[in-house]
Amino acid sequence: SRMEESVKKTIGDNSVVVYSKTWCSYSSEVKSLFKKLGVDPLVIELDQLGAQGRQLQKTLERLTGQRTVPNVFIDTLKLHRRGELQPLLPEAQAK
Amino acid sequence: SRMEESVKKTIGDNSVVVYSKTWCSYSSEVKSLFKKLGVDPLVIELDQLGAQGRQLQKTLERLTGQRTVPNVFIDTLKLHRRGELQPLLPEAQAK
Ligand SMILES: N[C@@H](CCC(=O)N[C@@H](CS)C(=O)NCC(=O)O)C(=O)O
Ligand SMILES: N[C@@H](CCC(=O)N[C@@H](CS)C(=O)NCC(=O)O)C(=O)O
Ligand code: FES
Repeated sequence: SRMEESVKKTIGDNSVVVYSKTWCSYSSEVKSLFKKLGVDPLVIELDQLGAQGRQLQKTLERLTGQRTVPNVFIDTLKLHRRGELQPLLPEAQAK
Repeated sequence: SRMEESVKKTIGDNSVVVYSKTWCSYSSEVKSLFKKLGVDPLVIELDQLGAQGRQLQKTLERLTGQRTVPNVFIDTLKLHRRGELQPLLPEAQAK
C-alpha cells in the first residue's frame, strides 16, 4: 500500500526514527535518552496526525508486528558511517 | 458540581484509588507495583469511560491540579487502621 511504502522510505532514509505520542511518558523518555546521547532522531508524533496517525500506527503493526509506541528504528550502519554509533554502545553508556 | 462530589466521595470511601488508562505503561507500572505490595486499589480506567472519562480527568485537574495519569490517592490512615500501611513504607520496600 502507499502508506506502507511511505513508512519504509522514512525508515530507509533516516538513521534513527521514533514513532511517538506527545502525551506518552514512555515516548518522552526515549526522546530524552536520544537527546542525552547526542542523537537527533526523526520524531513522528502519531497523535498529532489525526486519522492518518491512526493509519500509520496500523501500518507499523502490519510491517513490524508492533502496535505500541514508542516504536524506534535504528539504522546502525548509517550511524556507524557517520561516526554516531559509539554513544549508543554499552561501553559508552556504562560511563 | 455533581462530578466533583462524586470524585471526592470515591477518594473518601477508598484507601487507595488509581485513575488510570488501560493502554498507558506508566499506569500499568503503578497498578503492578500495588499488586506486588499486596495492596488492592480501586482502579478507574478513564479511557473506558468515553466522554465521562474526559470529564473526570478535567474534574481531577480542578480538584488536585494534576491533569495526568496515573493519578493516585492513598489514605494512609485508612490503610494503617487495616494494618495495610506497613508494605508501603520505605523500610519494607528496602527489603
Ligand atoms: N514495553 C513496551 C510498552 C509499549 C506500550 O505499551 N505502549 C503504550 C503506550 S505507553 C501503547 O502504545 N499503547 C497503545 C496506544 O497508545 O496506542 C515498551 O517499552 O515500548
Ligand atoms: N511524571 C508524571 C508523568 C505523568 C504523565 O505525563 N502522564 C501522561 C501519560 S504517561 C498523561 O497523563 N498524558 C496526558 C493524557 O494522557 O491525558 C508521573 O510520573 O505521573
Ligand atoms: S507511558 Fe503513559 S501513555 Fe505511554
